[in-house]
Amino acid sequence: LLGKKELDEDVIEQLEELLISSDIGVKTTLYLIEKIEERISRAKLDDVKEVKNALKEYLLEILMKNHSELIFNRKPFVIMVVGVNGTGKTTTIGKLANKYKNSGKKVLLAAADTFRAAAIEQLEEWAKRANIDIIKQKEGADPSAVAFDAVKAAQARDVDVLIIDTAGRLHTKVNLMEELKKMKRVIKKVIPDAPHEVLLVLDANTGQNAISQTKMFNEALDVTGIVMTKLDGTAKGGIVVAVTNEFGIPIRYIGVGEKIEDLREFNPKEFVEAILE
Amino acid sequence: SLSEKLDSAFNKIRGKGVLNEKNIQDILREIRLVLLEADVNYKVAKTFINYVKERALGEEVLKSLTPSQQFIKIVKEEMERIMGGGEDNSLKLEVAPPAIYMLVGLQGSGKTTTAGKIANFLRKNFKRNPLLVPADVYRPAAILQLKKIGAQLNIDCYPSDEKENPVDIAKKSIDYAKQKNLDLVLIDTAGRLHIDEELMKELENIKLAVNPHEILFVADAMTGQEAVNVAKEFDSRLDITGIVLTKLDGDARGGAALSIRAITGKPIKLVGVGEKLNDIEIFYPDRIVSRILG
Ligand SMILES: Nc1nc2c(ncn2[C@@H]2O[C@H](COP(=O)(O)OP(=O)(O)OP(=O)(O)O)[C@@H](O)[C@H]2O)c(=O)[nH]1
Ligand SMILES: Nc1nc2c(ncn2[C@@H]2O[C@H](COP(=O)(O)OP(=O)(O)OP(=O)(O)O)[C@@H](O)[C@H]2O)c(=O)[nH]1
Ligand SMILES: [Mg+2]
Ligand SMILES: [Mg+2]
Repeated sequence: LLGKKELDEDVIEQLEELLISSDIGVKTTLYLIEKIEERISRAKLDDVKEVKNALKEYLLEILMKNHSELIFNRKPFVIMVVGVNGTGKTTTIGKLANKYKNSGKKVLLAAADTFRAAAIEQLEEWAKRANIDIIKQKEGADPSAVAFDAVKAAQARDVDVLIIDTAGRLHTKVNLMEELKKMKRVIKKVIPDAPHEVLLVLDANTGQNAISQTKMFNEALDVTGIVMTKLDGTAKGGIVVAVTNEFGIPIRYIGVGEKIEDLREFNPKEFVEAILE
Repeated sequence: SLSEKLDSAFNKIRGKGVLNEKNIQDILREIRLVLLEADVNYKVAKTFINYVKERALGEEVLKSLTPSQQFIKIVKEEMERIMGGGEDNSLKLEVAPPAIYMLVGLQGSGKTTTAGKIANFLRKNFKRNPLLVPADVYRPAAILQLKKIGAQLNIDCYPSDEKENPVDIAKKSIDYAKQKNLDLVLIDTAGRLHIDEELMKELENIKLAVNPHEILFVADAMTGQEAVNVAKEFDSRLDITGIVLTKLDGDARGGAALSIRAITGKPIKLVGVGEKLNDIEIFYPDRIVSRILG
């Protein structure tokens, strides 16, 4: 039989592989391993099962600390959806619109991605599927002008929730980040405390770059919520652990497919169990 | 950066006298952490470190006057070798027309945009007459997206109907290209999960129907650990001929490039470096190596 020391090293290596492979990242992994090693050395953990439970505990601690749901305490409640290219913003908006409509809310969408080919038509299709109104202008129009119109319309039409779709952009592109800051200022001209939620959409397949993305979008806009998409794939999305720990931003929803109903509220316990299985 | 980390690691060792296997292990650990922070896959990093270890011990780094620089040199050489330094990674063009290319990959990786970019690139640099073929009948406005890209570039786009089967679209598009004397067909497929049996079968059926000269796996440069499993599955099902790495205009370290290359052995042919239709470049191994190593 292996001596206790070898068993520990073997377990630690397995843990390291499990955590790194889930995209939890080096920094958070080293921090968690350190805590586990402390408990092993105090002989408080005797087998892999106990170690995993301890790990579950620590992960849950991080995720629960910042866990909070969206509260629609403003009318119209304005949500601005942002993120890098291709993460699933437009699709997520379709899902959210449907979810909110089904819960009895009057929803309005704004097609403020006036740049990418067929972006407006893509969101229009989702509006049609959820049977919801959409504010749009011509391709190439000023995105802030669309946002402005949409907020005005939301007020005039007594809308409960307005969701604004923006073009994907890399967080490193200063002028594109400025465009989003301008949109936020323009929204504030109409409703001073809007947008009430700045929702950053992250892709579960993304590695450590998600930290840089969150940092830059947060610095530019004060991100108030995160959606992690594509968790129906094989990526574990462990990056949310580092992101929520570092920036204190709540994970609101997860995307689990391409259909309109494929959205769930973030459940920390289920998420941690999925990582550790 | 890697050189800063190694310098400081070696400075700690210097005080303790001669280099030995134990401190080589410490150095190797530093290198492994750099790779993991750059999103290189856990297992790929482990294998890579073993190559570096063998070379380090074999080349008597232990006796070197500048061990830190020696290590960096070994790491860079090993990585460039794996990345395909010296290998032919050109697109297949010398075929009886039309050359048929198929773009595949996960959702949102940049396939549709890349189809436009490749068409533009080959028309500009190799005088090709491309046909863009929208074979994504699932995503809302996907066909329109490629149609608009074609219009922007003044490049022909096959008039796909979203009620059609992607396999039929692909087949008919080849006849269409021949009729119109277009010598390059770019088939844009829907994003899909590598674990979606039905949709992976669809790709196999498209391949069987039109026998592409290039099957390009389009991967997002910011992909994390799962890059290996995704690439492995697409490769084992389709025998991809090349890789396109997109969104390299960001600040992702791009470790996925090493992972994908290591697991498939297939060449990285092109890189996407922006949202505009001329933002595409040929892949150079040495550039991605310095990026991964920070
Ligand atoms: N499997 C899966 N696919 C998703 C999910 N969310 C979005 N997608 C897919 O991801 C792709 C990109 O989605 P979009 O909604 O266009 O992403 P976007 O962020 O709006 O993209 P840009 O506007 O171009 O930046 C589409 O193929 C979607 O169907 C998800 O939760 N699971
Ligand atoms: N910055 C940057 N954005 C890119 C690059 N390539 C593609 N994009 C953007 O990434 C987003 C997704 O691109 P698409 O071409 O729609 O991706 P796709 O793979 O066809 O998506 P699906 O068909 O839904 O799977 C769009 O916003 C593109 O403009 C690139 O090299 N750099
Ligand atoms: Mg979008
Ligand atoms: Mg596409």
